[in-house]
Amino acid sequence: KLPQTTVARLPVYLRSLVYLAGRGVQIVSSEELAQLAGSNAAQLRKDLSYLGEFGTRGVGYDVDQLINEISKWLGLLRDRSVVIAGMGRLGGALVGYPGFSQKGFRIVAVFDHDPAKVGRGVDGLIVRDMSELGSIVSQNGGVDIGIIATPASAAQAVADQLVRSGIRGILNFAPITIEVPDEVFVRQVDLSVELQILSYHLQKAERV
Amino acid sequence: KLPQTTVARLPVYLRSLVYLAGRGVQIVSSEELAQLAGSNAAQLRKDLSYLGEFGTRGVGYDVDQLINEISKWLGLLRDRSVVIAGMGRLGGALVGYPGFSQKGFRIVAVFDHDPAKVGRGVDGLIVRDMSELGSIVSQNGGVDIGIIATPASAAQAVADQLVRSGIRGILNFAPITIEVPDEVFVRQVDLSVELQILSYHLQKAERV
Ligand SMILES: NC(=O)c1ccc[n+]([C@@H]2O[C@H](COP(=O)([O-])OP(=O)(O)OC[C@H]3O[C@@H](n4cnc5c(N)ncnc54)[C@H](O)[C@@H]3O)[C@@H](O)[C@H]2O)c1
Ligand SMILES: NC(=O)c1ccc[n+]([C@@H]2O[C@H](COP(=O)([O-])OP(=O)(O)OC[C@H]3O[C@@H](n4cnc5c(N)ncnc54)[C@H](O)[C@@H]3O)[C@@H](O)[C@H]2O)c1
Repeated sequence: KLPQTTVARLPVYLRSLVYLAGRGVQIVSSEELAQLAGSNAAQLRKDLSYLGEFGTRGVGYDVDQLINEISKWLGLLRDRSVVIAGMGRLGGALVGYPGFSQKGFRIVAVFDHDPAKVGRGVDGLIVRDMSELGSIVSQNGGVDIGIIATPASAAQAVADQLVRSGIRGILNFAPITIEVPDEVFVRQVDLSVELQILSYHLQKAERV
Repeated sequence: KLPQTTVARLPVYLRSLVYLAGRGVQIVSSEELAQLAGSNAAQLRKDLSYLGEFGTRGVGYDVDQLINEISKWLGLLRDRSVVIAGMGRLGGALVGYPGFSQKGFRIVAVFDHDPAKVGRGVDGLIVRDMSELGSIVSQNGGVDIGIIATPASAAQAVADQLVRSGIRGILNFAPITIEVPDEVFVRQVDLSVELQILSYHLQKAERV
């Protein structure tokens, strides 16, 4: 079991390692990897120590070995299936993004409840009605992750539908805290919150 | 000076308080506010204690007073001006989102370097060429925040241009760590990282 803060940093280390591998680098020091990941070497060594013994003191880490190890811990050695609920502005941007499938996240179905959107083709998929969620998830033999890109007013109801269909991972963009059973994992991305955190720092700097 | 973890939670408390005010609620207990914000009452009381003495033991917090106080700390008592660099899928979704201006974040200009996009109208603005960033920022008397919605390959160069124009807050969507001087604040949103964190939790649950 890894600390939550370590879990949140592993994907950034992985991103940096994949970048290095792409440039043919085979061994990397903790300093260099930490720099690329926007972290510091001591924290990086501590985080990686939870995965086992990997680096050689004074030499560094084997890039390919570490990529494989982190991918294993993050459950990335197999594809993950994803559905999107809400095909508005944000849903439309997400479905077209090639970066997800490149990392093993396959968008298998997209949903909306607006009759003007249901039935339309987007990036090789047909927008389905939310009422079909349960049957489409079981036709796919289960789905790993549901993305909520609906207005806040619909987000809890949509979360309930995703959970009822057997989905256990939710990425929620709606600016509202959703409640789910203990066995369901939620990651919340609230872009307004990010802007407000920046505003705090700007305001602090202005007062100096 | 507030702890970073407290700063990151204040906007979520604010979101919940605004929701309560909209429903006419005037006093709220720490338990109820924590529940709405997806946090716990002890942590909420600790976070708010950094702002000063607000709640009355046994009674709760004054919703309007707390909204005003948190808004002050977050620098939200005045509008913040925002520019977006990169008017592709994501940039297009962001410029049209009414939620930003409702919270006081006004998108004043949008940029791209693709001649096919420059000059087009989007949501009341004209897409400008990146080369005009400096002059447009000074015409606006300075801009608070720059959003990077370009590919990773361009992100560092774009960050440098934003900093050179005097912008001190950056929200970066490109999956790469950008380097900026100490006086510039960066928030990183990497949606693939969010999916990978979900994948870690799913994998852990599968192994049980
Ligand atoms: N667009 C952005 O840049 C942005 C930024 C920050 C946050 N958000 C949040 O992301 C969410 C989506 O934003 P958007 O800009 O794409 O909104 P949008 O209005 O463009 O799209 C929302 C879509 O959800 C659909 N929908 C509504 N209720 C539904 C339901 N019960 N089941 C299925 N579909 C339903 C609508 O028909 C619509 O197509 C919102 O919660 C918003 O606050 C968006
Ligand atoms: N679309 C998504 O859902 C999504 C999800 C996760 C991450 N991202 C990240 O967000 C960024 C944008 O993604 P997208 O899907 O909108 O890509 P996109 O290709 O649709 O749009 C990128 C835009 O940036 C412009 N651009 C490129 N170089 C530029 C420069 N030097 N100056 C100004 N503009 C420049 C391009 O002309 C294009 O219009 C990428 O870094 C991507 O990895 C996007």
